Amino acid sequence: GIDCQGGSRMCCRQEFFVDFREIGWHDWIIQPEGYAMNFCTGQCPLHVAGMPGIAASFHTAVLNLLKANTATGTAGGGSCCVPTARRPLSLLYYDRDSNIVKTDIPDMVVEACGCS
Amino acid sequence: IPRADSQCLACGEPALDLKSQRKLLLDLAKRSILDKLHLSHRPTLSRPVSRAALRTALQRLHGPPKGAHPEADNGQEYEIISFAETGLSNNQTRLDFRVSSDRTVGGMEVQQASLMFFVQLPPNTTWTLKVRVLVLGPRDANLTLATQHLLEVDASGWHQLFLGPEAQAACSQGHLTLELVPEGQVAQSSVILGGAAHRPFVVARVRVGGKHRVRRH
Repeated sequence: GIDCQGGSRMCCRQEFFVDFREIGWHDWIIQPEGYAMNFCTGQCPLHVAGMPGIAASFHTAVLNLLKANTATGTAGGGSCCVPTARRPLSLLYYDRDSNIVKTDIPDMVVEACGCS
Repeated sequence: IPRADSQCLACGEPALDLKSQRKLLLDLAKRSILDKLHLSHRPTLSRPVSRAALRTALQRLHGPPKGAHPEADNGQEYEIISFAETGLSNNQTRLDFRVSSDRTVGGMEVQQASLMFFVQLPPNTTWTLKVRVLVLGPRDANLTLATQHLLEVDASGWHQLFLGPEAQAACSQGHLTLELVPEGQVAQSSVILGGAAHRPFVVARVRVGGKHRVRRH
């Protein structure tokens, strides 16, 4: 997958860091200091549909372009820019009884995006 | 992030101005974290914990059990450290723990619980300590004895006692009471209760929303 830069219009991963101090949550979340709420955005034209990440080979892209242009009518449904790799978010925080709680929330951080 | 005058790349709607977009994303991040922690709103802390107690306790937190597969049945694992509210009653030390029920969504299953307490003993002394597990009676009226453990303590420092199924069940209900009853002459004050860095605490390993979780189709 690729990270969004400048005016990139193709499917890419947009990094977005939430600083817990900025939102006033640093008093109850002990670790980490923030959450990388990255998200996927951008277009998925047909010739890159089904790519695990836009960085797939040029050869595949040309083949798919030919397929897409020769296919009669448009293939069913569009292709969407979705997460293709994610990792857990480990949190250490106080609950309402001031207990210290440690947990790993699965699939919370998007690491890569691609076209469905 | 689209330029202010253009359309949103993903949905074609007119793009939000960057300030509104940032606010929307921050609200989304808050909502996402609270939902995954089964919280309706961020907690307001009732009893602040000192940095010394936090540091001492974290040295005893360990990672998930080796070979554990939290995804195996979609449960989410938590490790909870609960500091005791302490009280003295006729030569017995009573420790009250409130393992909060924020996580009751999907049922909270305590898989392991242990008591950590600090003892200051005179040199070359061995001390027998009885730890009684008290649970609320059927009509939540009084505390009744569920079980007890006998412990030989022969050195000052931190001691860990693994608590059995009765204490785990009490933790699952959100409230655990322990009584430390010293045997023999050693002074009651040997168990250090006060002091920021020596507060007794319980470490519980909890799973929420395990096997009985309703699968979303």
